[in-house]
Amino acid sequence: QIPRATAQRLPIYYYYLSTLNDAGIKRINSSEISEAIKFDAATVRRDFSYFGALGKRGFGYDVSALLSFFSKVLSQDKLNKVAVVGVGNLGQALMKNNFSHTSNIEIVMGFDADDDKRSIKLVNEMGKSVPVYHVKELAERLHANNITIAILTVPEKAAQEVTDQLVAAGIKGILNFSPIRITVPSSVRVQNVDLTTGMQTLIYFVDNFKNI
Amino acid sequence: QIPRATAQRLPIYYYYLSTLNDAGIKRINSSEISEAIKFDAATVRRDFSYFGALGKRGFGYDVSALLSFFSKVLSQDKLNKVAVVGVGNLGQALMKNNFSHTSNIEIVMGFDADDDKRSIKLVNEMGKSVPVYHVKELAERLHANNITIAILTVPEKAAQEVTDQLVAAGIKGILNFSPIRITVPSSVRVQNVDLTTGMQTLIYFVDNFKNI
Ligand SMILES: NC(=O)c1ccc[n+]([C@@H]2O[C@H](COP(=O)([O-])OP(=O)(O)OC[C@H]3O[C@@H](n4cnc5c(N)ncnc54)[C@H](O)[C@@H]3O)[C@@H](O)[C@H]2O)c1
Ligand SMILES: NC(=O)c1ccc[n+]([C@@H]2O[C@H](COP(=O)([O-])OP(=O)(O)OC[C@H]3O[C@@H](n4cnc5c(N)ncnc54)[C@H](O)[C@@H]3O)[C@@H](O)[C@H]2O)c1
Repeated sequence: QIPRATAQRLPIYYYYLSTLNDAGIKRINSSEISEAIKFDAATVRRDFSYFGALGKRGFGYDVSALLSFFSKVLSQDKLNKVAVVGVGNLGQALMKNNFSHTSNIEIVMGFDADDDKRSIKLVNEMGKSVPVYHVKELAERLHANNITIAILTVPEKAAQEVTDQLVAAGIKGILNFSPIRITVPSSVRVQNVDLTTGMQTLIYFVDNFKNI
Repeated sequence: QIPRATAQRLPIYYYYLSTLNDAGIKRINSSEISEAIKFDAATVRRDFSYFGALGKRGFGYDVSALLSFFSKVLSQDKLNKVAVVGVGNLGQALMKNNFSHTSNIEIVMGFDADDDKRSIKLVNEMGKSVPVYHVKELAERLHANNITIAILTVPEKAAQEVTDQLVAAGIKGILNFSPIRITVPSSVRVQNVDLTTGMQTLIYFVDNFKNI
């Protein structure tokens, strides 16, 4: 069982290692990783040891070996089809940009309670058009397409009701952008996204580190 | 000098402590904090000791004392006026939701290169209307309103050019939503936001922890 804090760092390691790999860098040690992504070097070493990825003294880690290792751990190998529920400003921004920097995630459809939204022509960065359905078709479409992960971008007052519909439709994971804590059974996983966390950190740095 | 990893956890501590305070909880110890926000208890104690906030053995930490302490550290006391550049889907979603859960941040204006965007009537959650100006007025309006922090929500191909305009206009911090790494002088701070990091972690949990 990997500690949650370690699991949350995983995508950041994966993202960083893929940029190294793209740049043709073959080897890296934990203090270089620590310097670049600002986790303590001891944390990096401890995290990597959970995954059994051990560096060689004096050599460090092999980048492409680590990358293929992490991509398995992060299940990059299979394509994860995802649905967006709430095709408003935020929903459309996500559907247009469709996680294009991540090869294993694709938003394949959207749902909305407003019939007018079904006529929106959304084309993602790969040039593929993404259909929008009425939310009453949620259970049937999620089943038919074997979709187990949804992004929640509905207004605050609809968030819990829509969550209950998603749970009833067999969803396993929800990326929650609404500002409330949604309640789900223990078999469903929720990851909250708070766009303000980055802003607080930014303000803190601007105020305290005039010139880093 | 506080380590960057500690500074990035600050807003999460602050957010969590404010929900405790709202719920009338007076005391908390590091392992309860660790359980709730899933950082290791040793990390919590170490972080708090950087700020000189020391718990009393057997008593733990006083929630309201910690909260007022953190709010100073995070400079919650002064209102930070922020501008959005790029009033498209993502920019509008941010301007409408205007960090309403955070008392010290307010988006006060938006800028766009498209003249049509100036007629958009954007009202935030506090019922205040947020004006949109043409991007050629950027330097003049930022100076007049003493705005030193901007949110970048323009398309990838315009990101660096707009960044250069912001730097020339005296901006000190940029919350970057565009997918590219923007280049700035060392006196300007950039915090990148990647909405996909949460999704990778979610998928990892759904695949590996069927029932947590
Ligand atoms: N986490 C953050 O920092 C952050 C930032 C911006 C927005 N948000 C949140 O994201 C959510 C969406 O914001 P937005 O600006 O895109 O809002 P929006 O009003 O533009 O879009 C919401 C959409 O949800 C649809 N909808 C309403 N009820 C529904 C239901 N029962 N079933 C299906 N669809 C339904 C609406 O028709 C609309 O299209 C809000 O909850 C907002 O608070 C969070
Ligand atoms: N980080 C993530 O995970 C994530 C998720 C969604 C969107 N995005 C990014 O956010 C950005 C905005 O996405 P969107 O869906 O809102 O795009 P959009 O096309 O809806 O909006 C972009 C806006 O920028 C304006 N603009 C273009 N050039 C400009 C310039 N030179 N000066 C000022 N304004 C200019 C356009 O007129 C438009 O209103 C994109 O870079 C996108 O890749 C990132």
